[in-house]
Amino acid sequence: YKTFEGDLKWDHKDVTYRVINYSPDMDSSLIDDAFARAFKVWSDVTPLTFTRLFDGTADIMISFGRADHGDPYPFDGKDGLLAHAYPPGEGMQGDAHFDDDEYWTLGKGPAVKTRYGNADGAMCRFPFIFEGKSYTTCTTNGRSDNLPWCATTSDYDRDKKYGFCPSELLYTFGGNADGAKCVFPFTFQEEEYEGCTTDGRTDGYRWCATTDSFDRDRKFGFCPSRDTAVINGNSEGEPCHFPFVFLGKKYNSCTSEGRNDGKLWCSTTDNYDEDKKWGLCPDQGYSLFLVAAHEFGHALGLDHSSIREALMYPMYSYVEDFSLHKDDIEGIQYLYGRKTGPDPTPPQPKPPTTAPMPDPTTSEDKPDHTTLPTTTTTRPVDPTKDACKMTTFDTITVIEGNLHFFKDGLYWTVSSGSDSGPKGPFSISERWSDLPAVIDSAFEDNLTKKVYFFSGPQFWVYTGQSTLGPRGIVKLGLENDIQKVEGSVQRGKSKVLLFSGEKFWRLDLKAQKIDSGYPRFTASAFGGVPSDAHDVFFYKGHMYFCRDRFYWRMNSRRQVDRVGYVKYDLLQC
Amino acid sequence: WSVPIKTINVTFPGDIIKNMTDMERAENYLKKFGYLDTLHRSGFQSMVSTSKALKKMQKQMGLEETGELDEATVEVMKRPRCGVPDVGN
Repeated sequence: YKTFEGDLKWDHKDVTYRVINYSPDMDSSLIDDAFARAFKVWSDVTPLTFTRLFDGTADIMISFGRADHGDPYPFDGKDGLLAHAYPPGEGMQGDAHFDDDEYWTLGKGPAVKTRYGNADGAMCRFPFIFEGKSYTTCTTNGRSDNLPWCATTSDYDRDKKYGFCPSELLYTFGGNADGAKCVFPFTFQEEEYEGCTTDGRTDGYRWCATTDSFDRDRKFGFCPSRDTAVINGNSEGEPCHFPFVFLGKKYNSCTSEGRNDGKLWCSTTDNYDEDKKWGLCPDQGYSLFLVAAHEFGHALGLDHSSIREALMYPMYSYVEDFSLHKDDIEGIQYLYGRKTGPDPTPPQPKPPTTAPMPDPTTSEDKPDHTTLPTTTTTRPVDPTKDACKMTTFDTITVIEGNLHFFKDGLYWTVSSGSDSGPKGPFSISERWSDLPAVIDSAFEDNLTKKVYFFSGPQFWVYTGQSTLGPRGIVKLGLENDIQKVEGSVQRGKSKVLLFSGEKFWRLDLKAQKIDSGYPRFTASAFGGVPSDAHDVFFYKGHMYFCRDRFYWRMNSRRQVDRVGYVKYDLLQC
Repeated sequence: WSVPIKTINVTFPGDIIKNMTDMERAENYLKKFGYLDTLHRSGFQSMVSTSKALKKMQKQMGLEETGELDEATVEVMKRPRCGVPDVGN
């Protein structure tokens, strides 16, 4: 790692930031979230805190701009330079600028958050099925008001879950009209406009009036980009027109013909040869979170690293499961010290630990076979397998009061009463000899202390060292097409919620049957958590929904009261 | 066998043209990111040689330090990146 000459750094730990404006590429809430997560990357490993200001001057002023955007370092159109930031200090120092000629996403194509509809603002799910046809973008099909919409599950025909996509016909951002929708036609300098325009501006942002006359009312807002809109060219914001004619040939999709840089483009009218209206087709885009985390590194005092895997390496590359590189951690801690509290560096595996003796209880179940315990001692099997380096786990659950993290035949434990980090790894097969390597979900019955394990379409029940199973989950009343149970949460004494995909079922433990009235949609019963959580469990009075490296914690009033990293908050790395 | 397509390059209106030779791109890159610096000392302008600057850049980027504008170096120069200079501030 490298710091700036003179080790420039903030002289206070409570750093403030302010988002000056937004990109039309993503919903403002997604942008705010990306910035907040980017700051958290650094606050997780230092004593720094980041507070957002909504007016006045903050230490780190964040803005989007194009080309010449008010500092001596102009951006260069799409690709090339993505962003820059200044090292800590007064004035422009500490500020971060993002090139709005880039297509900002979460790194994997359009990130489309819906509004209205019946999906509580969920993200669009692409592709989705509508009337038997697959859609990879928002569509206006099925509507007479020309509003683009999308399904928020993979099958609208089945689930009927939908929301509206960004459109100037629905809302604007910025400006002075409080997000009101565009009014077409509107007059500007006595000319009539039927759509968003960049006229009257030098920064290239598309805008519209929110009344029928800008000349009279001076009310305006910026137009959000549709997911189908082209980037750059001379028709920014317009959708591709398919088919279109180019050099006399008909094209039904984006093409790189005519360009020597390999970029895909399309015409925004039916005939490029006649109209010459075009733009670049939407691509994967750049992850605003990753770029922001890098830029904020500069804003905190880190210069470029020469380690390719480090966040502070100057080149962009998308990584799905991001975690801060050791080099970045060492760099930022050189400037600001370590975070007080749990040690941010991975703990060394502890010496052999004795697991609590299982309490064999009699069971009404008739075991398929019984495995006699060979040992009641668990010991780390491979100290190099560090839980803190795992990005995701097959499942997380609480057994005997302690968190258990399962992954590929191994598990780690975290004691609920200590902050000493994870212990392990231990071998699953040593403690539960009948189980397969991959456990999709598990829970311990509060009453009988039996532990239920789910893997694929099967489940096992452990009573001490005795096993029942494997049995098919269909025997519990789950449908045949359910591939696996991804989450399980006990409710009361004898009910357990089982999660799979975007639905959940309620299992009656006594009857060993699914209650009637299920399945239900997770999104409708548990608002604010990811509908595609890959793990759900109950811990210390809260439900945890995990997706990727993050968890959403829900309290007993079904409010999400915390979103955090599994690694730091639960594993205590 | 399909007939090879004859590629025709078109000048698109409003396109931000980045067509430049590899050497132009390299000089631009080395200057912009601080590898190729002009130093003013007592009115004498000295320029670090391009080869030396290339080596410095190749070292920073984890490339083989050839000091020559090889294919790998050109490719790296085309990749999206942060605008903060790598050398000097």
